Amino acid sequence: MFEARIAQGGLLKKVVEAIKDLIEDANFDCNNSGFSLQAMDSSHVSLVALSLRADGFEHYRCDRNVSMGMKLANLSKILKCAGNEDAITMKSEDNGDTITFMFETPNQERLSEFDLKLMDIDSEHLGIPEAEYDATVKLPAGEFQRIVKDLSSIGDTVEISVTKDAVKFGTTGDIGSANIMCRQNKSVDKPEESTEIDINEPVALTFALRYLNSFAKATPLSTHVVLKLSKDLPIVVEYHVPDVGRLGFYLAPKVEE
Amino acid sequence: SRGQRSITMFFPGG
Repeated sequence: MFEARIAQGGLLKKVVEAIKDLIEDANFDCNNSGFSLQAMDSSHVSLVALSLRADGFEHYRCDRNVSMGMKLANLSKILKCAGNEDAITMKSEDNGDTITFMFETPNQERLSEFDLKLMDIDSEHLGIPEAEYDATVKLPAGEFQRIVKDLSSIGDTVEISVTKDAVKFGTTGDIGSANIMCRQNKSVDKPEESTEIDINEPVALTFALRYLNSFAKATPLSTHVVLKLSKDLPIVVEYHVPDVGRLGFYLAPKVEE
Repeated sequence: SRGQRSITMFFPGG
């Protein structure tokens, strides 16, 4: 059987809220080392990869590898019934056709149980190669969310260019153009406001803002977002959850036709 | 104009 308990149930809620508009359904794969998901959006332009480590849970038991297919909209409906402070326990029997979610309030006065029907989902699993990236940028997650939102009111695509000491986001549209530059800033009083750039090679790539805006729904998960870029490769947009795991988004670049 | 590539072009099926 599979059983996992997470005290910060709000985390699970945030993860599902971050991906539910991008992917319709997905298999949640559980094994000894943890809980993971990989899924593409319906246009096969982007890929979501979630991994939550077994030791990030208070209790974790997985007797044999299980793959549980769920419709994200339905999972979201159920998790919305959990309080942000609730502990959440997930439970499923081997070869079971449901997964049970138990929500416990911090004072343990209220205990709720919801069963979600599992589904068979055909999903193509892609191999994500280990890569050394030309540039890695770590910036406050809220800052990135604001940039992609602001640029979306001007254009549909963004060119992200990274040099040694700055990252630039630029767009052009019918009404005009916009450029936002963030300088490297490591030595701030508040570490959550730092911007760090690690570069092997200057790089500039163009991406659809619609997807980046969707990825930015993961902002509540982490103080920072990490962007990894290489010439002619998908961008990686990563949110790390300390001691628990990571939510990564991969987006194929736009090309000149 | 700019074309959108598919993510499957970059990551092989596993």
